[in-house]
Amino acid sequence: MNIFRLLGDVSHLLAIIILLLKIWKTRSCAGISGKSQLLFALTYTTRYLDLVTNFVSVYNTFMKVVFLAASYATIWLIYMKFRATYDQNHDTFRIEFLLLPVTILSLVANHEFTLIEILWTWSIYLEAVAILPQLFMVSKTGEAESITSHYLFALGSYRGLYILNWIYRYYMESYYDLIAIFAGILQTVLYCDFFYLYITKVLRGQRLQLPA
Amino acid sequence: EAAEAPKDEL
Repeated sequence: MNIFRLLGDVSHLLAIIILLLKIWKTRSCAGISGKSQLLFALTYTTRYLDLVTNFVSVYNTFMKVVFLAASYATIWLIYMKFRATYDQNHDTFRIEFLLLPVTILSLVANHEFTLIEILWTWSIYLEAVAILPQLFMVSKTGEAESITSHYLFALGSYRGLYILNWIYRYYMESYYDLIAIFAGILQTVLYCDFFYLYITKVLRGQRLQLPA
Repeated sequence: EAAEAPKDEL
């Protein structure tokens, strides 16, 4: 473990908690893409299958359980409890356009052709693009509540911090995983225009307005 | 190829 990965995990945890609290407190999931949340739940489910078979540390197990529980709780809030506030008309990204390439790529570019490894690879590639329906929805509605933009900033920062973690591990531990690195860079790059708007607007107290 | 370290990252 290193400070970059720890900060990354904390940022990731923060994002998930911010989202849960926002929906629970405002009793509304307006502006939130249920599709992205479905993709995140799929990501954690296929990545943490080794939750019971491969014990890494208490921290690792704890965080996996929290991520799984929080992502399914968020889906429950969006599609069940506060379903009336789910903005279906703006959450229209065709996720099959994500699932197909991710599935093909995970079958072609992986470390080992075993079910567990393919599912892990699938989850890595899926996570890289899972935020697209949410970013698409924000661009479609033309704006995002500030709490939603804080959620996106924390979520985007987490994988950016993981990149620093991978640089650290390459030099200090001679460890690297090209699949995780490639997907992590893509994932972080997808947030770039949002990061620019967040830093130039939201941090100055303005609303996040995207050119529709 | 990647080092065969166990998958210790989240």
